[in-house]
This record gives sequence, C-alpha cells and structure tokens, in this order.
Amino acid sequence: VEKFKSISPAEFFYRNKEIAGFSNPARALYQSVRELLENALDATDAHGILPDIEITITRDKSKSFVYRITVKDNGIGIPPHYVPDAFGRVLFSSKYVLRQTRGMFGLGAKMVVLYGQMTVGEPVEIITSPIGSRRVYAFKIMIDIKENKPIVLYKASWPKNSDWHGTIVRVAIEGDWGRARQRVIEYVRRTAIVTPYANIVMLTPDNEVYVYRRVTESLPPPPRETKPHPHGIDLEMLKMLIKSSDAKTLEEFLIKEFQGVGKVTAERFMRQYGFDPNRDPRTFTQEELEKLAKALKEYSEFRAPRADHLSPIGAELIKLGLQAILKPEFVEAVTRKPVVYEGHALIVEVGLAYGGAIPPSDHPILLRYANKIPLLYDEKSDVSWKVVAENIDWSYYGIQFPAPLAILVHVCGTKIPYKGVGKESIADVPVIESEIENGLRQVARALKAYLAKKRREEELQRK
Amino acid sequence: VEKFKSISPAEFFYRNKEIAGFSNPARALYQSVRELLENALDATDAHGILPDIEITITRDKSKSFVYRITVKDNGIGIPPHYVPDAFGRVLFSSKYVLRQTRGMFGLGAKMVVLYGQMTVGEPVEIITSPIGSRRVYAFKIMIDIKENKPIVLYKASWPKNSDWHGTIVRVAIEGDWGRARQRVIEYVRRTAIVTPYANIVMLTPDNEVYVYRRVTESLPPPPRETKPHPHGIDLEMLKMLIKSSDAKTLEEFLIKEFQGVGKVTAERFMRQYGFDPNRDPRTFTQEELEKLAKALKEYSEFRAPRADHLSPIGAELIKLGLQAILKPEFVEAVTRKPVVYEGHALIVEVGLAYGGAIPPSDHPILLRYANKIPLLYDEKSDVSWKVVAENIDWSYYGIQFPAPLAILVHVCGTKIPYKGVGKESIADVPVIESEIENGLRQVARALKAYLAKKRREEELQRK
Ligand SMILES: Nc1ncnc2c1ncn2[C@@H]1O[C@H](COP(=O)(O)OP(=O)(O)OP(=O)(O)O)[C@@H](O)[C@H]1O
Ligand SMILES: Nc1ncnc2c1ncn2[C@@H]1O[C@H](COP(=O)(O)OP(=O)(O)OP(=O)(O)O)[C@@H](O)[C@H]1O
Ligand SMILES: [Mg+2]
Ligand SMILES: [Mg+2]
Repeated sequence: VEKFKSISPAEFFYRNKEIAGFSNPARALYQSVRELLENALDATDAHGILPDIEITITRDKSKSFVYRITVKDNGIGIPPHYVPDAFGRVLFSSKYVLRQTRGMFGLGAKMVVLYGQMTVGEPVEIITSPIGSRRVYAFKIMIDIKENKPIVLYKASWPKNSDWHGTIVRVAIEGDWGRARQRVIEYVRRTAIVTPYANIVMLTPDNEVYVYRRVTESLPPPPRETKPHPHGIDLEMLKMLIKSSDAKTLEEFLIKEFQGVGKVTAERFMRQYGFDPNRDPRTFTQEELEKLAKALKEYSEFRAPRADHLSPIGAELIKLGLQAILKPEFVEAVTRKPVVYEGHALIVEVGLAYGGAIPPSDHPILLRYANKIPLLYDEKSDVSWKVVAENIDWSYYGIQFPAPLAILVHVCGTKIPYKGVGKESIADVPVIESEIENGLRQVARALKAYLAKKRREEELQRK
Repeated sequence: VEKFKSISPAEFFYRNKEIAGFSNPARALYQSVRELLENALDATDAHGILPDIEITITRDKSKSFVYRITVKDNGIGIPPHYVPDAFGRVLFSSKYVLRQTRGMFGLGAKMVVLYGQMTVGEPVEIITSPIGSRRVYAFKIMIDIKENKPIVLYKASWPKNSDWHGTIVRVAIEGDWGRARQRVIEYVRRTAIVTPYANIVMLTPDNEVYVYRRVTESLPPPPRETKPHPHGIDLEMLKMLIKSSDAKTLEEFLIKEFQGVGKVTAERFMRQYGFDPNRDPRTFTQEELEKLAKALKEYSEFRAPRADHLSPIGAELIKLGLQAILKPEFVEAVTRKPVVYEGHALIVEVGLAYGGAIPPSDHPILLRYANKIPLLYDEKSDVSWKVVAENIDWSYYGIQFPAPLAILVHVCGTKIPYKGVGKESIADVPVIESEIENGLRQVARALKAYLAKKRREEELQRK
C-alpha cells in the first residue's frame, strides 16, 4: 500500500542536493564559494557600495577533505531578526521582488549550510552589522530539516566601535580543492572582469593569494525595483496582481500595477478590447480574466520596457574585459534594447573577440554571464551555445574553423530563466534565443567587415 | 530597505517553471505527457500489473495553442482522500520511500496542473478507482499557489459496475505540437522498448495513432522497498534514522535500520571501532555521531547491496530492444552488480550496437535511461556522455570515427541523482561514472573481439 506524505522544502533540497549543484565534493566546494560571493556582491553593488570582499578557503587541520570557507563583505548587512531565516529557512529571501539581482531563489545560502551540516555537522557562523546600526551581531545556526526552520545555537551582540558595516559568513564543508581549484579560480577571475569597481581577495588552501584590485571608483547605477510589463502576464500572475492591488478600477489597476502603461495607453487599450474603465477588477469572472490576460499579451501599443531599472555590463566594459583577458586583434560588443519575457524586462549583451593571442579551436570559446554571474558548467545545454554553435553560419562572416574566436554573452533582467537552481545554464526561451542571435549577428558583421578590410590590406601589401 | 519574505514550494515552482522543464510551450507539452505517463507506469509495473495505458492529445477547438492531454491507466488507482494533495500540494508523494520508481520528487503531476492553470486556467480532472474499491471517484482540482494546497472545485463518486481499476488524468495546457511532436513520439517509442510487457496507445493532435502492443505477458519482479546501506550515510541521515528508530541499543539499530548488516557483521563492526553494543544511539554526542558516520562509511565488511529489490531492464531485453530499433550487425549488453551511492543501491546497465543499419556518425549515438525513463534532452551535460565521449579511447577497441556505433546506458536505483527536477540528465557522481565506464569497457571489449574476428574472416576470404 502506498505511503503518502509531504516533505518540507529543506528536506526536498537535502534529499536532492545534486539539483542545486552539490553533486560531489569538488562541485560542492565550487558552488559554496559561488553562493556566498554572489550574496556578498548583491549586498554591495546593488546598493551603491564599492565592494570590498575577502574569501578565505583553508583546509581543516585534522579532518581530511574538510574545508573552512569564510566570505567577508562591506555590504548592507542583515537585520539581526532576519538572520536566522536568511540562513536557516529554505525559500526565504529579500530578492523575491522585481529587481535585477544575482540571487533569486531564496536557497543559495541555505544549500551551503545544509551541505556543511550533512557532511561536517558544524553550524554556520554569521557576523553582521547593518549600515547605521550601532551593534555587531553574531549567530551560530543550523537547519531543522524536517520543519524547514532555523536552529539558533548561539547568538550575541556587542557595541560597534568602528563604522564597519557588512557580513561575515563562515562555514565548514566537505570539499575537494584539488579538483575544484581551477574552476573556483576561473569563477572569481571572470567575476572580477565584469565588476572592475570591486576589490576581491581570495586566499586558497594552497596558500596562494589572488588579488583583484578595483580599477575604477565609478559604480554603475544600481538596479531598481520595477513593476511587471503587461506582455507575457499569465493568468495566475494577473489574479495575484489583482488580489494584492488596492486599485478600485480597471484603469487605475492597469496604470498602477504595470510598467509601460500610462493613462492614454490604458484608455486606448480598454477601448480596443471593450473593457469598462470603471469596473473593479476583483469582480471579473474567469472568462473575463482570460480575455484580459490574452489582450495584455497581444496589445502591441504598450511602451517597450525602459532599460533604466536594469544594470547591464555595457559595451565598453565588455570590450575592455575581453581585451584584458584574451589580447585579441579585434574586439566588438553590443548592448541590445530591452525585451520582455513573461512580464520581465531583459537585456542581452554580446561581445566578440578575434585573433591576436586567442588560440584557434574548432568551436568559438564561449564566455557566458547572467546578471553578472559567470556561468562555467553545462555549456552545451545553454541557449547561448545553441545559438553560437547551431544558429549561426560562421562561414558567411568569413570564419573557417579552426579559428581564434571568442564570444561573450550576458543576459540580465529581473528574472533569469535558469535551467537549474545551481544557475549554470539558461533555458531555451525563444525571446532570449533570438536576442542572442541578433546581437551575435551584429558583432559578427563588424568582424566580417574587419576581416574583409584586413584581407584587402594584405593583398595591397603583396602588390 | 530589503523586503524579506518566504514563499511556498508551489509559488517557488510557479515562478521558476523552467527549472522543472517547462521552459516553452513545446517543452511543456513534452514534459506534461512525460510526467503523466511516468505516473501511469509507476502505478502499474511497480505493482505487478501489466500496463494498459492510453494517451490522447487533442487540439482545443477554439483556443489556439491549447491542447487537452488525457492519460488513462489500469494501475492501482489513488485513494480518494489522497487525490487532492497528490495533484494539488507540491512536495507530496507516495514515492519518498526507498524503492526504485520513476517518480521521486513529489512534483511532476503538480507541475502539469500548475502550468495548465497559469496558461489556460482550467482545473485538472481526475477519475480514479483503487483496486478493491467499489466506487469510482471524480475530482476537479486547482492549486492555491500561495498556500501550496489543493482547491477542490468539484468532487463526486458513484458505484463501480465493472472491475476496472486505475486512474484517468485530463488537463488543458498551452503547447506547441508542431515543435514537440518528434520528441514526444520518440519518448513514447523509447519507453515502449524497455517496457515490452506494456500496451501503450497514443492518439496525437494530427489524428495519428501510435500503438505499442505488449510482446510478453511476463512482468519483471516489481521493485521492493528496502533499507539504506551503511555506505555513504551522512550525519543528517544518521540523526534522522536514530530519531525514527524504535531500536533500544546500537546493535539493534544497526541490524534493523540498514541493509547488509547482520548480527555477526554488527558485532565485528562495533568491536573494530570500539562502540558499546548496548548503548542507546539516542544518547550519542555530536562527536560520537560523527565517529559513527565516518565508521559506517569506511567499514569494508558490510555485505554489498543485494540486487533483488531493484528492477533492471536486463541484458537480454536490452539486446532485443537495440536489435529491434537499430538493426545492427553486432549487439552486446551487460548488467553490472549493484554499487552504493549515499546509502542507495544502484545498478548500471550498458548496451552496445554496431554496424548493420546504424548510420555512421562522428560520435556514438547515445540512448540514456534512468529507472526505465528515456532521457532525451541535455545529453552533453549527462555523466554518460562524459564517459562515452571523453573517458573512452575508442580507437583502442578498433573504432575509427565516423562509425556506426550506438550505446545504451541505463542507471536504476532507489535514488537517481538527476541534475534537474525535469529529469533530463544525471549528475557527475563518481561511482556512477566509473560504473558506466567499466560497463562500457566490457561491451567494447566484446565489440573489439568481434571486429578482429570479422577482419580475420575478411582477410581469409581475400586469399
Ligand atoms: N552577505 C550578505 N549580505 C547581506 N544579505 C545577505 C548576505 N547573504 C545573504 N543575505 C540575505 O539572505 C537572503 C538569503 O540568501 P540566499 O543566498 O539563501 O538566497 P538569495 O540570494 O535571495 O537567492 P539565491 O538562492 O538565488 O542565492 C538574501 O536574500 C539576502 O537578503
Ligand atoms: N496515474 C496514477 N496512478 C496512481 N497514483 C498516481 C498517479 N498519478 C499520480 N499518482 C500519485 O500521486 C503522487 C504525486 O505524483 P507526482 O507526479 O506529483 O509525484 P511523484 O510521481 O511522486 O514524483 P515526481 O515529481 O518525481 O514525478 C504519486 O506519488 C502517486 O502516489
Ligand atoms: Mg544567494
Ligand atoms: Mg510523478
């Protein structure tokens, strides 16, 4: 007879840690460093703070394969009453709003704590002091897996005698530095390339120190919280928006709850589809809601989403970064206009580097980023790879493989449709695929012109 | 100021449906058929029932891109008081036990319901009658996403006037049959190959009918629930086992809660590590638990896991299946002995087919299965691909590419470490990688001998 039961989200991710990228000790060490570093960057550059981040990875003196990871940042800190849930409750987050951040699931820090708890059994240590707070707070936390809630083993606080603000996270996990080393170092390096305003220092178990000093004091404008765009709104989201809105009429609802809808646009929209502007949206029947959702999806006159709440890397910075790491003879980059995916605004950026010190290979070298996070694994199941390897006929642009060609793709937005909670590859979403393709064709055309010009000059020289 | 909140598992998977394989209408149609068919097979062959399964996919008459999917089975049915949670509560399942089943997450049916709810807005319809029940039960269910609980819009029951038992699931979703068609048909065909005891009929939106008649009445022994093996037990699992066990002493705990541990083995184990057999495991300190977990992991005298609770396809059936689909000139297959991964017993099976009607290609054709589920996507991020394309030097076995070579890999066990909840590829787990490699070398050696013999015969003929 079948034994039915339900389990908590903590138990789900404890049983299925491979789903979150923790599939073996080397991957777990990589993923743990990532999750903590991504949290540190979200706590700084999304809040107008020039990041100063220190990462320390050391071997435990007695237990083999046990590593202690410490990540320290000068970010906004965490209000003490939220710390236990932030590190001890799966699906708890401050990033469930519509804003471009690296984090989005409410899971990362908890996976690190869970993995440490199951492999080593020690609590995570948190030290934090929010901006403006006069105290420093310290915690030792474990997760009650069955109930999905934090177990606070220790907490303390003391007066702050400096103006330090930020967070220190210390955890002990089973890992494998030998196998993880190359990817961890690559990950931090590729992070530094797109955050030239950050100081990042990493001490490794082999006692190597990697220092990425900031090369600019100018922080890009931080991403801002926004409203959903009407395109791609599904029925459930529409129902949720209506439920949580204080708007009394349909017209007020459209203007207040969406971006890209002003009074004039709202009136035209309602007139075109025969909606009553004064109707209370809470009184709509299921059929009327379906009609409204369908109309919102197809109406083409809504203003395209603005880019100003998003935070792309920028074409100049992409070119600088490619120049610095690859030393190519030619480099080009483009930042596309925003598009909409299920109500979310997305910007795709594409960079191309050719020749110079790039070694020839059978496929383009692909450097992927999503919300400024470097994606290093699962390349072949990423939508970018599909575009670069299948949708583009490179011979049309004058490229014969093997060729010295590198492509950088950055997708940023208020939601990244990752294929997995380990954030390694982006799903096959049609609008993203076509944006990458169009951006790639733009930079490839520039390469084609460059190669043609180069060939003409070489022929002239020969004569 | 950061807005902290927690969300329910239903809201998590609603917001991140790409994580579960629902990344576009074509994938969603494929995934929906899969999830329902996998549930129907679990309800039959895991319970000694020869499966009779009907799949119907029809276009909605008025709404474009809306499809209605119906899956009917003759399985064990669902007790009516569990139906609402089974289809309306995310992370609710009867497969959270240690038994080889296709399902494992408690999510599949709910994802189909969620996706239908957000794209079309109609409830899922369930009709079910458990074996031995005298009534048939009908439900219409939607999911309260915020609270992660079912909304029962309709329920009814009536006396059963036949001995039918089983379940019918009917749902309306947005899909794209044009783009999904090839993969859905391939998925059902590859399912039928490894379930030759099943009748599967599928009616498609193009009014095609695919019929897979059973070619045998003999069902393999159903998989059975088992206990964890001591190898790979982590601290958390050890604590949970102790907590839920009614054993009064350590000796009783070891014998009762694990497979592969008899009285003699338990005594030897405890003596070797200096444990007191009469100690109540509930009194162990954190340090003693760590010592016990470590000892359980390393002690080499525990009996290897038995294969009898698992349900592999079997070498004969793999060869038959490869022969039938590929018409090769040579075929070989091997079923490996069970190994342990984190307390779970796993069996890897490898099949190889060469020549004949197989078209030559640059890489081996790879047919992947996990717990008898065909895996069609994300091939290049699967551990099998890594072994087939990187770990094996095919020239050593007499293979020069392009070559007409196909490999089948089946991994079965009480837990499959998938990379994602969409069940498309298996994570890089070291013991699985080495098992696939060893199995592959076994069948490749047989191919090498065959090719050598063939070459000798051809040379003899030439003289
Ligand atoms: N270093 C930090 N500084 C400030 N806040 C932090 C820090 N680390 C974690 N947090 C807070 O804890 C919350 C939970 O972090 P966690 O990594 O689990 O989820 P997330 O970052 O929101 O999403 P994701 O799972 O995608 O990483 C964050 O939303 C953030 O509010
Ligand atoms: N056709 C069916 N016949 C009998 N029981 C079913 C059927 N479909 C679903 N169930 C029951 O409903 C439960 C939930 O199904 P669901 O697909 O959501 O999860 P699962 O199959 O347990 O795991 P997974 O998410 O990996 O598919 C199953 O565990 C099973 O007990
Ligand atoms: Mg995070
Ligand atoms: Mg299922």
